[in-house]
Amino acid sequence: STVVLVFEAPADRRGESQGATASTWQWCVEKGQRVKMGQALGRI
Amino acid sequence: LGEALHSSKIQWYQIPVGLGIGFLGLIQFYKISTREQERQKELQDGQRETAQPQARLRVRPEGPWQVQVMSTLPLKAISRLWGRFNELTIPYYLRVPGFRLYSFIFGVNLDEVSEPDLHVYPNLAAFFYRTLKPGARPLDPDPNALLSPSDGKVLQFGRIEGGDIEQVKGMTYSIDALLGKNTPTASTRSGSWGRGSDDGCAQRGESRVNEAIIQQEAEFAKVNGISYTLPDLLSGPSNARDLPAATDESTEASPRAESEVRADLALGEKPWYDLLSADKTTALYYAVVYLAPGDYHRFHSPTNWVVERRRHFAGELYSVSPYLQRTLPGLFTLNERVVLLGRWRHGFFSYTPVGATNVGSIKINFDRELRTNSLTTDTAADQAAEEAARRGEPYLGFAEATYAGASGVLHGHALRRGDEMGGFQLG
Repeated sequence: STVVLVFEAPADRRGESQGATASTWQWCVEKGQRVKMGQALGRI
Repeated sequence: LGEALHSSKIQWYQIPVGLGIGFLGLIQFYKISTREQERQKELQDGQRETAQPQARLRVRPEGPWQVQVMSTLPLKAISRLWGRFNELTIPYYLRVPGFRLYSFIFGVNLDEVSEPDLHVYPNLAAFFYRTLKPGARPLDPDPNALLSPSDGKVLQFGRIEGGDIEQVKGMTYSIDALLGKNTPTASTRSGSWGRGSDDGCAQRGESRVNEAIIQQEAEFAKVNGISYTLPDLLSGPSNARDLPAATDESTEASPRAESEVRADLALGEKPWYDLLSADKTTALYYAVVYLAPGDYHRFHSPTNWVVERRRHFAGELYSVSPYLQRTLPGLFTLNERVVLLGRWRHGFFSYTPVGATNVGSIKINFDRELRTNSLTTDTAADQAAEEAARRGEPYLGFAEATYAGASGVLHGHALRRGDEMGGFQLG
C-alpha cells in the first residue's frame, strides 16, 4: 500500500537549488528513508 | 481392464502454485481476447450505436512480461479472496507463534503493539490492522512541519513541474490522472454509485450527493488575490483559466462548458503553474510513502486541514512494490484509490491512499459509505460507465462525494494533525 500527498506550499521562485528562504518549503527526508508516523517530512 | 483399475497404484501430486496462477492467467487472457475480438467486430460492423453499451474498459498496461501476465489475472478477485482467507479464525494456540513468525519475517516491533497479548487477535487481518501504544508515535513538535501520515519508506518526493509527478526511475504520471481532473456532472453521480457520506457529525447517518457541487466549488484556492477552482489547479497548461472569481459558468465541469469558457477567455489562458505569483509564491509538491507488509497500517492526518471531497477510483489492484513501481509506469493511476481533496493554510492539499493486491481495502474513518475493493462498487462503476456511454459522455473513472461540515454550513471535514484518518486492511 502507498500514500501519495500532493499539496501546495510556499516556494522560492528562484528554485530550490539556488537556496530557499526560511519561509519556503523544505524537505527533511531523503529518498528511500524509512519514516515513522508523526515524523516530519518537510517544514516551512 | 478391471484388474488394471484395481491394481494400478494411484499417486497424488500437488500442483505447483505457479502452474495454477499460469492456468488462471491463461483463462483470463482467453476471455479478454475473446471479448476484445467481439468488440472489434461490433465496431467494424458499425453496430456500436445499436449494440449494448460497453462496460468499463479495463486498462492494459504496457511493461515487461511480468506486468503483462499480471494484467491478465483477476487481481481484485484474488485480493478479495485473500481478505476472506485472512479473516479465518486462527486456532488459539497457533496465534502467538503465527504472529511472532509474521513479525520476525516482516519486521514488526511487537513492543509497540497496544495489545501485548497476541491471543486477542483472532486472525491475521486483525493483527495487521493493529493499533499502537499511546505515545509510540510522537508527533513532530514544529507546527509548521508536515508529518508522515504512516510508517513506511519515502519512495519519492519533490516539486511538481509541468503537471507531472515523477515515479521511481524517472517515470512520470500526470497529476490529472492521479487525482481526477473534473468534477463529474450531476448525471454521472446519480444512483448509489457516487453517493458520499456526511462525516461523523451526520448523526442521521444519511448520505448525500452534493448536487450543488459545482456552485460550491468557488474560491478553492487564492493565489495572487485571484480565486481559482480546483480544476484550475489540477488541469494542464491547455485549460488553466485565469478567472477573476469562480462563477457557476466558470466552474462547470462538462467538456462543452470548458471549451466555451476557454473560448471566452482565450487571451487569458495560461499554464497552471503560471498561477503561482511572483510575490506570494506557492508551488505544488508531492511525496510518496510506501508501507511494507510489516508496517503499522493505519494512517493519520499529516497536518491541520479540511477535507472537502473524496474521489473513489475503482481501478485495478496491482502490487505497489518498489519493483512494480519501477516497471509499471503510472501504477498509481491504475490502482484503486481514494483521493481526498481539501485545503490547508497554504492552499490546496490532497491525500491519496492507493490500494494494492494484498491490501485492497481502504478505510476512511469519517466516510461510512465508502466501500473499496467491493464487487458491488465495481458493478456500480461498470453501470456508471455504461450510462456515460449511453449519453455519449466520457466516463471519468471515479465517483465523487463531498463532506458537509459539523454545522452543516461550513464545507468539509476538519482534521487535526495526527488524527487517525483510516487505514489499509487486508484484502
